[in-house]
Amino acid sequence: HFPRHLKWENNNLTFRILNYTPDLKKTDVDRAIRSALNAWADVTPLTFKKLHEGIADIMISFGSREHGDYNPFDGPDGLLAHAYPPGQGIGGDTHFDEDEHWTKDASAYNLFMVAAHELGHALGMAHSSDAGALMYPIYSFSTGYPLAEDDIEGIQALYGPNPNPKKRKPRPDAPNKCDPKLSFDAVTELRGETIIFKDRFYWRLHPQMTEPELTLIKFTWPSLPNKVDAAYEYPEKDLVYIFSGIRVWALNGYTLVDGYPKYIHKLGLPKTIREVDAAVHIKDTGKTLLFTDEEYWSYDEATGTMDAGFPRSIEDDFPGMHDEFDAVTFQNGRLYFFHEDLQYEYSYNYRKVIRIMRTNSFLYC
Amino acid sequence: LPLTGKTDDHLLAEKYLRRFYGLPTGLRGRQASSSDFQNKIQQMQRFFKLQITGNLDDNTLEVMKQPRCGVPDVGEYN
Repeated sequence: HFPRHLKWENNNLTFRILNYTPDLKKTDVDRAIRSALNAWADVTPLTFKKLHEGIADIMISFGSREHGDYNPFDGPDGLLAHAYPPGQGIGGDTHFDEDEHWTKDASAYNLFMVAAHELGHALGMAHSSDAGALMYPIYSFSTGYPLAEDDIEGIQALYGPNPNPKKRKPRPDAPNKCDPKLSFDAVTELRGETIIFKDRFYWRLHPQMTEPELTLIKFTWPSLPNKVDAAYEYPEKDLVYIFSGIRVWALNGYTLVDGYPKYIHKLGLPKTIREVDAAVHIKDTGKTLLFTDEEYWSYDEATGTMDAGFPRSIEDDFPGMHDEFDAVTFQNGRLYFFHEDLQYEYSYNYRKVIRIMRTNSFLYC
Repeated sequence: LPLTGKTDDHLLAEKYLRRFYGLPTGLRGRQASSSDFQNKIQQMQRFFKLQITGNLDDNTLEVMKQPRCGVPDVGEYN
């Protein structure tokens, strides 16, 4: 919250849209603003009435550079918008930078997403340091209901819950790296760094840094899905393959390779396989191991074909662990298998488990 | 392309910290302003859950260059 927990004393608020961006149709702007207000109204007793003239509590406008409040915008990118906390006069007012290109999709800055964030300020919400929260200061695009648990907790601390709540599934907050129950979705190397996928996020681990960096997947790779099942790096071609459902994407660094996504069945997996649980490339052998349920496959990268004699049982060939894995990675001659909140350090040469640790210790917890 | 000079990054950071973290402006002596700068960088790094170094490293600069909301991360907006 802002200092002094600024909030509106009255739950029935008015808003007025003073002008419109030429980037969108008037009806699209109206819809974006109304949807953004509804996101907050759904979880509080607040109501919003539109005024077409006069002074409203929340005055919404588009302007560029110096636009009359001595808090100028800065041209394209950078600052996108701002809003003032509840109060008289300029309090509650919301300004969007007209030098941005506003859209109703992900192609540029999505007006609905930015409006939902700014209207949060207009209602008394300050910035959140939770990267999964709507009130996180940096722009990101996502579909579906925009508020996370953190946002809902914050706004309900000011206004209370909605007496007639609508069924809304909030976004999960950002994962906690030191959660003892932490599990991973996928792990891969990427040019000397380790990338760990979890829900909508990924951690980036650099060998010279002690603090993993958490980012939204969509922020770095807008064309990737929100959930990753498996990932592996093929360093000979400087590619990272990302699996989600029946599709696989190829990344060259941070750029999506043309022609992707492709179906996982193009690799030679039968059509009955609907997702890959984990994947790892073993440099020494040139093979990529793909884990699905209780079995695994061996893919020869050089020939682009599945090796004969597969699938084989995970339990038979990797004894001492589990029969299914969430994620696998290969580092310094060792395989690291992740199953729920445990990780198994496995010697590929000696075919045995060396250590068992908590999954979160991979993130230095 | 010419590499961005260290000065440009420092100016960007100063502007960012002034706007979003209340870095004081004006003449306050070299020592005072340098320690303020470092403290504010640490505050920003703490907020964004970056490694808290107090230095203007690449990861910190990368965050500062992201498109964002104009409301400060600390204090009241008026």
